[in-house]
Amino acid sequence: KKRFVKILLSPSQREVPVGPDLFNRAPKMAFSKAKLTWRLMGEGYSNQLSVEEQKHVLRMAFRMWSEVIPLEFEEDNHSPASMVDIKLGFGTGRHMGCTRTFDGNGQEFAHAWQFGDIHFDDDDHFTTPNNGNGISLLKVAVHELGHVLGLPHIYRMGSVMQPSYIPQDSMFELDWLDRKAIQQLYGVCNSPFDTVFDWIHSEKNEYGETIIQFNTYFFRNNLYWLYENRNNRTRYGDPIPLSVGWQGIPSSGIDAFVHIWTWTRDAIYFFKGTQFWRYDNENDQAYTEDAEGKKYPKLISEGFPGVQGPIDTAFYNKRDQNIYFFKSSNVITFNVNTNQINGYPKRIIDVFPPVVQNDHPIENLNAAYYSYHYQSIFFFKSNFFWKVVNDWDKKQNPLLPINGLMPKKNISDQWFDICDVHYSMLN
Amino acid sequence: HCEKLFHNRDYSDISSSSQHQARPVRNQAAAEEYLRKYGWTDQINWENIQRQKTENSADEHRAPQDWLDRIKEGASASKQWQQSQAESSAYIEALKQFQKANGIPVTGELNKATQEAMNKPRCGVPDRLVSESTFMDNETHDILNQTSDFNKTTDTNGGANMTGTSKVR
Repeated sequence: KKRFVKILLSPSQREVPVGPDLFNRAPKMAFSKAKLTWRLMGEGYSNQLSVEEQKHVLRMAFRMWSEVIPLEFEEDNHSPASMVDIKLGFGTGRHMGCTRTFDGNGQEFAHAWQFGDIHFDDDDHFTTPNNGNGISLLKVAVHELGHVLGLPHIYRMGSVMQPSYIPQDSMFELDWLDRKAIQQLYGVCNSPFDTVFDWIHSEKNEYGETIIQFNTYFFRNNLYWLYENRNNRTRYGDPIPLSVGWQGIPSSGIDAFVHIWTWTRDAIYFFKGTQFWRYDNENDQAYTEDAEGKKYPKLISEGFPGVQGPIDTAFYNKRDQNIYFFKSSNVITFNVNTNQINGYPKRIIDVFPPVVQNDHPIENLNAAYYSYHYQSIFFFKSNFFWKVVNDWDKKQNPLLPINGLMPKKNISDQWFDICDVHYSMLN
Repeated sequence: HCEKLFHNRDYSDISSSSQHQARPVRNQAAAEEYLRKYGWTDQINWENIQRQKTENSADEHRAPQDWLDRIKEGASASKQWQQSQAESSAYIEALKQFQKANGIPVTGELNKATQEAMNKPRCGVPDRLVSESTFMDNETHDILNQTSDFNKTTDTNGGANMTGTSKVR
């Protein structure tokens, strides 16, 4: 028997962005485990592609679903077959004891059983991604996995769950509505972050003009995501290990990112534990020694006198040119011009008072983030965020306290689909 | 003629001419079978099919067993005619629903566009399933079929987000 339970989706059980009417319908079925195993059966290898190619494509298909729901998939080639959650195989005609016979080349190319197995018709011509002729195995696999996870056919242009195969020139991805559909069954990803920041960098355009650009990054444990604010999702293919994208800084557990940006100073720092590193934007790696002869990593207390590591998080406020260091229930401001703290530490709740009584993180923040996209400061703790009152908020409501914290919201309601994937699927 | 005794380990040298070709939908009988198979005539209990020990026949054009039984029992001609009419209207209704879902003009006729839609490569899972807990029920299905607007934030002034909308990972 497959391991699934009948679940009644309700706001108290799952964070699912659906209307209340859907909860009154028949209970929906979904896998109850957070991690599922899969195997490409040895007797079901395709005759058309190498085994490695088949597994690579299937791995990618599992990963694509994993990137949008809190569900991980791990290839399992060792356990007894009965213990494997999802078994896949290629066959023709009568195949693998299946009750449904394949029809040969054309028409039906695969089928799947909910919470069960996937069979591909090896009489149909499957190809790997970026190989134009034939049926994309990746697209078919993602579609059939959708059935295994509980989705029906969806007659909507752009949906991966359309019953008929639609060839596409470029790689396909799960669009917004497909994501929402599967999230109706499995909920959204919601886990705390280590740090969140916008990384500013300059580039020259085609005219040789310097343009300033920013990217938004989310760090959690040993992984990071680039978040595309315009598209309300992460970059396709993320997460990526920290060690791949940010060389020279610790490979996990970053506490804070600070970018000091004044007319005379432009320096990026990463913090972990009692130490910090300076990042070299030009060469895209941490300095071991910068142009001023300073060696890294350095103790926080040496680089920022008066500030003792470890810290919870920090951010640079360019309005007052202070770095705000957060530790437990306190905040310390460090002026980058005088290189001194001044009149601190103070309680976070006093410097950033709650707009609504008792709605405040109080202590142990995970991240403090100034967003260029929203032009606001956000505090993150657990699965929630609080927005700091800004000038626009004050104009709308002059009664709001300066630097007040707006009522908390779910991180997943503003930054969507930032999901872990199983470590075996990392590039 | 020298027949090869051994093939490649991955059978890549076996020519595709040995592949069995699927029978295309070209007539009403084939269309009826298609509509029945994929749940347009009657919703299908997919989980029951998974549990079946015996296979449905690979002959797609054989009439359903209960229909033959009724013939053997000597049902009256008028009864047969009434049933034929009912099945014909059920078929036309199913065909219309299929045409509507696929963006084809709803005529109830098996025209070229409809045949093309039926002959496209497709998934073997039925389109219409019984409204149990299997997959989602069709009402939820219909909601998913609707397009919906969502609030896309717009970039503010000040540094542009460099990432584009490329689908290349």
